[in-house]
Amino acid sequence: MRIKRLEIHGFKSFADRTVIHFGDGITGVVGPNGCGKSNIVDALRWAMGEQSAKHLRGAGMDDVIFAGSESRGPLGMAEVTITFKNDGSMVPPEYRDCSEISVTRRLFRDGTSEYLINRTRARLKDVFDLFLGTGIGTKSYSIIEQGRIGLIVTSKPEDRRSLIEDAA
Amino acid sequence: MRIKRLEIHGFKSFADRTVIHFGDGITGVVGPNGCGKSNIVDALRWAMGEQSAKHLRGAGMDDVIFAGSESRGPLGMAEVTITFKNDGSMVPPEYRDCSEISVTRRLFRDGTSEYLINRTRARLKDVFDLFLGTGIGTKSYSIIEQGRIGLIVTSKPEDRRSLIEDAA
Amino acid sequence: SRERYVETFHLVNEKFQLVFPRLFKGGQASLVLTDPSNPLESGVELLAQPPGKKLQSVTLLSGGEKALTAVALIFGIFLIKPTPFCLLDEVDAPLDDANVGRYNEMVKDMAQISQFILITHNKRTMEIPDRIYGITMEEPGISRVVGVDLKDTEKPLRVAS
Amino acid sequence: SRERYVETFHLVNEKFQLVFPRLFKGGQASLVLTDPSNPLESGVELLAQPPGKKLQSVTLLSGGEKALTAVALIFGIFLIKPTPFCLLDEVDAPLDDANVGRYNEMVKDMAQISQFILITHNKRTMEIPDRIYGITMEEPGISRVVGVDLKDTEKPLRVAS
Ligand SMILES: Nc1ncnc2c1ncn2[C@@H]1O[C@H](COP(=O)(O)OP(=O)(O)OP(=O)(O)O)[C@@H](O)[C@H]1O
Ligand SMILES: Nc1ncnc2c1ncn2[C@@H]1O[C@H](COP(=O)(O)OP(=O)(O)OP(=O)(O)O)[C@@H](O)[C@H]1O
Ligand SMILES: [Mg+2]
Ligand SMILES: [Mg+2]
Repeated sequence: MRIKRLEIHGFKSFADRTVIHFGDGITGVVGPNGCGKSNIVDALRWAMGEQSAKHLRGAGMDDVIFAGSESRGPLGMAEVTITFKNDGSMVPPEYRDCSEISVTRRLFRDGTSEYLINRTRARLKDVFDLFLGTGIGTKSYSIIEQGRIGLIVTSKPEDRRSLIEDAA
Repeated sequence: MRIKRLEIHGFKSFADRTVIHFGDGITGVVGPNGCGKSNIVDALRWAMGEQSAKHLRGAGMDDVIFAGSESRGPLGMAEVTITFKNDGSMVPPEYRDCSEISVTRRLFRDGTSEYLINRTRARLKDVFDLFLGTGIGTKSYSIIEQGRIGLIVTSKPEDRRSLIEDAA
Repeated sequence: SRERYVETFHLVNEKFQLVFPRLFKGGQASLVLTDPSNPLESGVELLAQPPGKKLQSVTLLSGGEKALTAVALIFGIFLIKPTPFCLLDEVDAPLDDANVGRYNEMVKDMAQISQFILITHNKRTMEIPDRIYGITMEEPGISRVVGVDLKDTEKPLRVAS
Repeated sequence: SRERYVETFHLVNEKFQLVFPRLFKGGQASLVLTDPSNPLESGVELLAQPPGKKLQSVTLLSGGEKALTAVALIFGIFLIKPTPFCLLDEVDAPLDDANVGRYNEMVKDMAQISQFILITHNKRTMEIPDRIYGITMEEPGISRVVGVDLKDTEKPLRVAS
């Protein structure tokens, strides 16, 4: 299951709707400090079901909704959609006939959340089951966040075990 | 009290006696990963009386003695000497007539330590008193170790207070 | 299950022992179970010896050596059980030019297996991707994306919708 | 004493509020006592707003913004109570070119007050020192130093004894 594209709207600094197409091979992401590169990582993890605001550098989960800037007011909703290409590998049976599978997560200022799979309302559990089935996002070694690579060497032996458990 | 030079012998990767002259203005230190740049910082802090092996990245204090390499055996002693130029500012009275003040620290494999001030045996207390009087090394904001700059922003409000206390 | 974890541990250890000297241009490293009689509860110790140096505690390694050792382990695990994509956010920041070069070469090999996404400030790393997205904030506080397809004579990639 | 701490706090805060916009080319920041009625026991809160952005929790700042904010605080404290020397080990690692440039300019100013020692991998930072020591390990595991005096038409500096 490859990622085809990531659509970000109202999530952190992505006030305007943005689409990023990931292809095969290597995709580079560059830009000055604070321009939004790591926010893309947060958007990906959030859409895959991250439940801890702290892991997204926020105090509360509403911190991921665009808070405004000097020139614009805050938005009322954050939305991220990941679209996967069904390349036949590790696809849960109910989605086997779709050429694409999309997962959308929305958060409103009043705290309500919505999850969609293929544009249809779904529960958080359905999203987790989908990702669990594909192996995407459940392996901690697939995303190395900024500043965290060194921790693997300085961490306790017990913490290192979980990396290997993810691969087992 | 300016640093004139740092002499390192047998401390960490500095198996051979090395002298580094610091002048006024800006001194740059460059080189590939693992060549010994941060070890120079450790040598400076150790000579200024650092008592925690952990703060020098070691498990025990004997970790600072040159442990050997593929081509050489370990050494039996680590020695670092800092030589200061007496520029008249903040010099403790007993050293007011010296144009230079040198502090030497030695550690032997059997665990015994020696401290020298101006080549004369001294106690650790004398070394601490000297540095306390000059303000060198007692201010935590004068040395920012590798990877630690970000902690100031992510630390608890109580920890940040100590930076300001050092300046008070 | 216990057998599966132990088997995975040994496969990862083998791969790690190959990847480390490739990234360090020599040297050796390995993983050790702190309690081999109880693998599922045991911690995983890390031994790492850069080329020409003596084996010491990993805590004594330099900032760049620690990062590269961690990268070797991550890549070792990845090669045993690849994930559909691998996203690395500025892992090359503490590496010198020579190490960045070897890291980049390995990423190029592994990108034949999975999608790799590299966030970087490093000029050398910017030479290896097939496409690059530049993130800008021309309007302060608002992120925008511009994409360039490096394989296709630098044609722009559609990004905004 | 309490008066001295409070006075220092306010002097540092003033200086920090000047240094931050200089390094960030705009924006604003300040320190806040979490318990003003009990300053010696109180924590120190950090508010930082890069130019054009909304004031949010400092935890949301980027890696580079966090590092530059911390540098602004360190420099602010230094300017109130300079130390004879200041040693910075790779603080420029997460900074982009523009931020490195402003950081370097400030170091040049402050180096008129005290000795500055910069450990760096950054090519731009390597242009500002008065002298550079290159550390090498030609013999694996053994550090050696070569020095160059950049002010004096690149004459070598004596290092080994
Ligand atoms: N909810 C939000 N609304 C608006 N802006 C936000 C929000 N959350 C975070 N930001 C902004 O996003 C910026 C951080 O972006 P990000 O971490 O992606 O930067 P980066 O490109 O990775 O930079 P660096 O190279 O320094 O790591 C911060 O300046 C922060 O103020
Ligand atoms: N007691 C010792 N004997 C021999 N070598 C040692 C000793 N202690 C540390 N070292 C070696 O010193 C090296 C680390 O040096 P240092 O941290 O100064 O590197 P660095 O130049 O700062 O690199 P980087 O650019 O990656 O930060 C390690 O490879 C370590 O093995
Ligand atoms: Mg970032
Ligand atoms: Mg270092």
